[in-house]
This record gives sequence, structure tokens and C-alpha cells, in this order.
Amino acid sequence: EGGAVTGISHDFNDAQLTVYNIKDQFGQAANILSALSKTQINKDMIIQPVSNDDGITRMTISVPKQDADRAQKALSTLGYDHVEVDTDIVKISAIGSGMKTDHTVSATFLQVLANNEINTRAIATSEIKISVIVRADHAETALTKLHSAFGLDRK
Amino acid sequence: EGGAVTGISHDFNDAQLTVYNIKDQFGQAANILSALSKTQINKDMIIQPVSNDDGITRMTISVPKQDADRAQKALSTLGYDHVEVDTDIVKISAIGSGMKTDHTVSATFLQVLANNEINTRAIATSEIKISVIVRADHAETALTKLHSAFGLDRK
Ligand SMILES: C[C@@H](O)[C@H](N)C(=O)O
Ligand SMILES: C[C@@H](O)[C@H](N)C(=O)O
Repeated sequence: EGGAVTGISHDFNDAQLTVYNIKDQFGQAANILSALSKTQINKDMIIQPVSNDDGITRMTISVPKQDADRAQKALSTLGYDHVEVDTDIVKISAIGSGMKTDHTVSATFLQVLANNEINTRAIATSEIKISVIVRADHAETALTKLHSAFGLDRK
Repeated sequence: EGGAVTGISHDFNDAQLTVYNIKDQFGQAANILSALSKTQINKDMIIQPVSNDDGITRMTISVPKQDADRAQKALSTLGYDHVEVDTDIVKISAIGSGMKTDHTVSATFLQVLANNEINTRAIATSEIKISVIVRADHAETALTKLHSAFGLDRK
């Protein structure tokens, strides 16, 4: 008898780039992602929300830590010069096909972090997965409490 | 012989809520998601990037169109009164296990949209999936061009 969540994973390998002041006009996202591809930088977890009334948005992108500076330079060359790099982070994810039908999982996941005063720097979810970025030194507490909340043994 | 992308899908069922002016402090995301759970509103595709220097961020959330007004009210009750609702949209996704190793897929996907002057309102990716939100009337062009770009037959 399984819960909606079947596994909790974590990843210390990536840094997060956040590209600020992106004009919400076609081609902008393509420029950014193509610049990273051209420099052969692997990217994951692209998070870009809707823009504000000024037509400005931002994008958070995960890249391998060793590529973060190179990525920042590539974007600066293109004119995206407000780019922040965050390396002191960990990505924590919960996954499970049960999440398709149990829509409370993301609320529970985030509440566990909130109860432990852990700030979520970024969030991305899909039908069967929720991933958050938190400070690296919160990993241990987050993983322990999340396993417990979802009834999983921590291996 | 397959490409990195094995399928392109689309979904007209959801509206997008964007919650602006979220303080980047623990508990905020949990409040928002719990409010939606309490009103039994299904949520998908939660997109929240890193905050700016003012410690302010935003969150884009997909909810069924019929629940959008109710969601907006629930959030307003909690004090999140800058919430925009967008219903004239479609979610388009590309999926494929080949995306784990082919890191150019997101750039290609976005370039196809850019070449057709289609603005991406929001973007979320994971290891094996890229999803974008575009205006509903761009769906036909986007689906045709994306199938073609990734060598897929449009069924
Ligand atoms: C912000 C960025 O995604 C822009 N809307 C684009 O289409 O490229
Ligand atoms: C912005 C929001 O995610 C906040 N950082 C929280 O932890 O709830």
C-alpha cells in the first residue's frame, strides 16, 4: 500500500543561474538557451514565470557548478548582464505517480519545509514530481523530515 | 531510430494564475499551496523562480479553468491580492527520455517558437520534459512546427 510519493531525491551538483530583466518578447528565451547550448553547457530545471505589468520576467536555470561562471559570461556577452549565480544550494525532489491524483502533495511538501523554517529559493513541479531549491545546509533536515512526512524509509 | 523527443502534447484545460509580490520567506509558498488544497483546487505546473534584491518573487500555477476565480478569491482572502488569471492559453510540452542526454532540446524547442514569433508566457522543464504556456491561438502553428522540427508525425 503505497503513498502518493514513492521517492525523495537530492542533488548537490548544480548551481542556479537567475537571469533578471528579460523582456517578455518572442525570441528572448531562445537566445538565452541557445547561448548555453553553444557553449555546451548542460541546463536543467528552467523556471520562467509570467511577466509583470512592465513586461519583464526572469528565468532560473540549473547548470553544473563548474559551468556557472562560463554561463554567466556567455549571457553577459549577449547583453543579459543581470545574472546571479547561487552555488550554495541543493535540489530536493519528491516523485511518485500517485501525485497525478493526489493534489495535496505539493502543499504537504512545502508545509514540511515551512515547519522547519526552510526557505524555498525556487520551485518547479510537474504531474509526478516536485523539485525545490534550498540552501545546502538545510539538506539533512529537509530530507529527514520529508521522508518521515511521506512515510518513506531514509536509505 | 528515434530522436531525443518522442512526443509533443498540448492541453487547453488549465488557466494560469500568477501570484505577484510574494515575500521570499519560509512559509509563503506553503500558505499559497495549502489555500488551494483546502478549496480542493487541483494545481499543476508550479513555477517559482529566485527572488530579486528586494526579496520579492512570484509564482505561476496552473489550475483548471473552472476553478480559476475561486482560486483567486482564496488567495485574496489570505492577503495575496495581486493575482492575475490567464485563460486564453494552451500548454505545449515535448517529452522524451533522450532529453536527459541531449541538452539542446530546450534551445531547439524555444527557437522553433521564436522563429514563428510565438511568445512563451511561462516555461518549466525537467530532465525529460519541457512545457511552455503560449497564447491559445498559437497552438496550431506551434504544434505543426514542433512536430516537424523534432521529426515527428502529427497524428
Ligand atoms: C520571457 C521569454 O520567454 C519570452 N516571452 C520569449 O518568448 O522568449
Ligand atoms: C517564495 C517562497 O517560496 C518562500 N521562499 C517560501 O519558502 O515559502
